[in-house]
Amino acid sequence: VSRRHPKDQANSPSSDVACGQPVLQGK
Amino acid sequence: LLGGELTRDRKWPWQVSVHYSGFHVCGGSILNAYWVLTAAHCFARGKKLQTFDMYVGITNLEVANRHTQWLEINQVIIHPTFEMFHPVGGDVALVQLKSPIVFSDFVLPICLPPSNLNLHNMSCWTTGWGMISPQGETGKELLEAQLPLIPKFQCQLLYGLTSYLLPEMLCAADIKNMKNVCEGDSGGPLVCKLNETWLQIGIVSWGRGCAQPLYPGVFANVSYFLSWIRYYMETVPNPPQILPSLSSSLRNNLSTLLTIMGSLLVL
Repeated sequence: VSRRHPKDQANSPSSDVACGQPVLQGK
Repeated sequence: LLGGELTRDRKWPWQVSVHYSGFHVCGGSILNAYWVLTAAHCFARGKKLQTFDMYVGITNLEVANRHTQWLEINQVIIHPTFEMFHPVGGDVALVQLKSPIVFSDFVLPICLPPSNLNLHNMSCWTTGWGMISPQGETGKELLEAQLPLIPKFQCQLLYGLTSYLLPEMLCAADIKNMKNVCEGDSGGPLVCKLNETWLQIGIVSWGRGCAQPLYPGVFANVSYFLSWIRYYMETVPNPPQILPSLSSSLRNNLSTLLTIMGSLLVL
C-alpha cells in the first residue's frame, strides 16, 4: 500500500462528494 | 460476521479497516475526508495511537489495490459517556486522520441519518472482517449480511436480566438464518437504504458471543450521537498539511517579496 505523499494533496478530495451512494448498486 | 456473504468492491465504499500493530482489530466508516466513525472500545486504554493504522478502499485484507489508502490517526475523540452508564455504553469514537482521504468509486463517505428517522421496516446491512465462526475463525474478505432490526423490548427479553440495554442502543440479527456480528466487526457500520441513499444508523458495539443461543448484535444508535458527531466534525480544524515542496520559481518570488518587505521595514 503506497503511503500517501503530500503530492497527492493536489488531488485531495472535493468535499462535496455525494455520501451513501455507491457507484455499484447491489443487485 | 457469522453467516455473512462475500461482497464486491465498490458496494460498501465507506468501509474502513482499523489495524493495531499490523492486524485488523475493528471496522469503521468514512464520514468525510478527515473523519472516520467507529467504536470507542476499539481504542482501549493503553493502546498507543501511533500503533494504529487506517485502511480504506480495501476488501481483501491481504490484497491492497490501487484504490487502497493507508492513513494515520491524528486524534481520537471518545464519546464522554463511554462506559459511564453501561459497560459498553456511549461506544462511539470519532477518528481524525492526519491526511485527507481521496475519494473515488472505491472510497466514498456514508451519510449520517436525520435525527427523526423512522427505522420501522427498513432493510439494513452490516459489513466487516470479524470472526466467521463461534470458534473464532477469521476471514480476509469483507463480508456483508442483511440484518433485520429487532425491537428493543424483544431484544431485552432475549438478553434476559443479565444484560440491560440503554436507550442509545439498537439490536439487529437474522436469528432464523444465523446471521450476526462477531468480534472484529466492532466499529463497523449498520446501514439502511432510504430513497436510494444509504444511511448509517448503527455502529457495531457488543453482543454475547455470536452464535447459539443467538443473542442479537447490539449497536450504538447513531441518531443518539448525531449532535456530538456533527459538533466535532464542524469545530475541530483539519490538521496542518505537510506543504508540497514549493516550486523553485514560486520560492524565488517569495524570497524576493520578503526581501523587499524587509528593506521597506528598515526605511
